[in-house]
Amino acid sequence: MNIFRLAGDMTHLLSIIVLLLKIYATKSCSGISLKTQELYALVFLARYLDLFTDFISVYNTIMKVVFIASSLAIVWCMRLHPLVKRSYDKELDTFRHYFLIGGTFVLALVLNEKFTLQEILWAFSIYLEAVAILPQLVLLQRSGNVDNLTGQYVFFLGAYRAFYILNWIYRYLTEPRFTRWIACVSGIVQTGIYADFFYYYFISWKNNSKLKLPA
Amino acid sequence: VEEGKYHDEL
Repeated sequence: MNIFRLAGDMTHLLSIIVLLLKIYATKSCSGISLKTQELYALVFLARYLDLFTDFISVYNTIMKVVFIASSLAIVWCMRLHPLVKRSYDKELDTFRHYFLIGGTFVLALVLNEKFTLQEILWAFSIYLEAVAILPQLVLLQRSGNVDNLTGQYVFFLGAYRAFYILNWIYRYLTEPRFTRWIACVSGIVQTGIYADFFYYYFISWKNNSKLKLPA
Repeated sequence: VEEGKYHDEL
């Protein structure tokens, strides 16, 4: 563990807290993409299967359970909670996310660290996470204005993998034989996708105005 | 690559 990865994990956790706060406080999920939330739930379920096979640390286990539980809770809320589900922007959340699932799974079959079910699913979860935010960014663009909590959610989510990049640089410099190309390249792609959104988020913060994305 | 604890990150 190092300060960069800890910062990344805490920022990731914060993004989920912000999202849950928004849904709990407003009893609304307007502006949130259910498809992105479902992709994230799939990412965690695929990546954290090793809960049953490996023990890394208490911290690791607790965080995995928290991420799985919270992502499933958000999906449940948006689909089944009587009040929250009414505010879901179904007509705007139209990204064809099944192509993302299919494409990243095929990539995982081809590009993995070991051709075993667990490693294929791990690689799949890494690739899928890199692009999971796309439905949300498309939804943000279509709905135009972004409320504070949604903006912060996306910001923290993007920042977390950026911290991981610093973590990987740190580990590369301090650990012997640290080469994790799949995670590093995917992490860079993932952070890069957020960069465009960050730009508009920063501009609106600088001008102290409500975040507006180009149509 | 040692088995088991390779994926030690979240």
